[in-house]
Amino acid sequence: PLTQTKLQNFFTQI
Amino acid sequence: MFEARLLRSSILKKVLEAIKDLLTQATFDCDDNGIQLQAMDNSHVSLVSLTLRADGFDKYRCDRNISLGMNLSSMSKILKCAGDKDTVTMKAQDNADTVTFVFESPNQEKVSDYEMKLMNLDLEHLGIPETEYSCTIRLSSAEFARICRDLSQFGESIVISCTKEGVRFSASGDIGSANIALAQTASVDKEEEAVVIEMEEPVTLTFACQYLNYFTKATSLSPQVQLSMSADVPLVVEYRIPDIGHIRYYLAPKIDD
Repeated sequence: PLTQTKLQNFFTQI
Repeated sequence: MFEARLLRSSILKKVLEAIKDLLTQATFDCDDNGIQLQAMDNSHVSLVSLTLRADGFDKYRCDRNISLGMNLSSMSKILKCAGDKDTVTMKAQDNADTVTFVFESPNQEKVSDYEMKLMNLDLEHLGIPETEYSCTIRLSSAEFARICRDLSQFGESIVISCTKEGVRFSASGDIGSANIALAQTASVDKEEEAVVIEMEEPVTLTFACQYLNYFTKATSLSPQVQLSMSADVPLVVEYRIPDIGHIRYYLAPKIDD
């Protein structure tokens, strides 16, 4: 099974 | 005072088509350089980043930076009232709570204006780091749309695998499996139909079909699309909008549980 990851894991919050 | 005029409303209509399935509302940030929009979809797995440069407009004036929070379904309703050949002008006063769209027919015999209420949107802005991608693939945007549509019949995910030989799109599910391999083009008559691959190292990543299909709503904005991939970072799907800017979609890959 594959899980859709969230973008917050990659981009920094400004 | 903010005022931006486009000779053809069709560009703005196509931009709206390209974002409205992903976003219900968004802020158009306007400054001297042009208009920027950055927003994540509701499930926070994809991000839309739109740039429309000031020099791409027929007329552009932005005395003070202004953020126009728009309900995209309302904006879409208004833009449907414009003819494709109409000129469109967006206008807002400083600190305004409305934006006005003015449509003018080519012979100036019909002039319509539509005023829309603005929204106060609480925004999360993400910093997108400069990334060197392991693979970039340029191909016809229509071909990419077709591949995403065709593979969606087989499963919820598409595996994109890029090697120096070419790029392979795969999907599998209950009815079976499908693979579409594109080789790098040796020579083509039309540049936009070429498949061009730049690869530092091979990459294989899995993405949700549904989102890739949302991104292909931008197909009419550009004859080509560029896919940029590196292991464990979001895919970038970029459509360059001739003479005015670009729309980029970022999609986080799926990972093993």
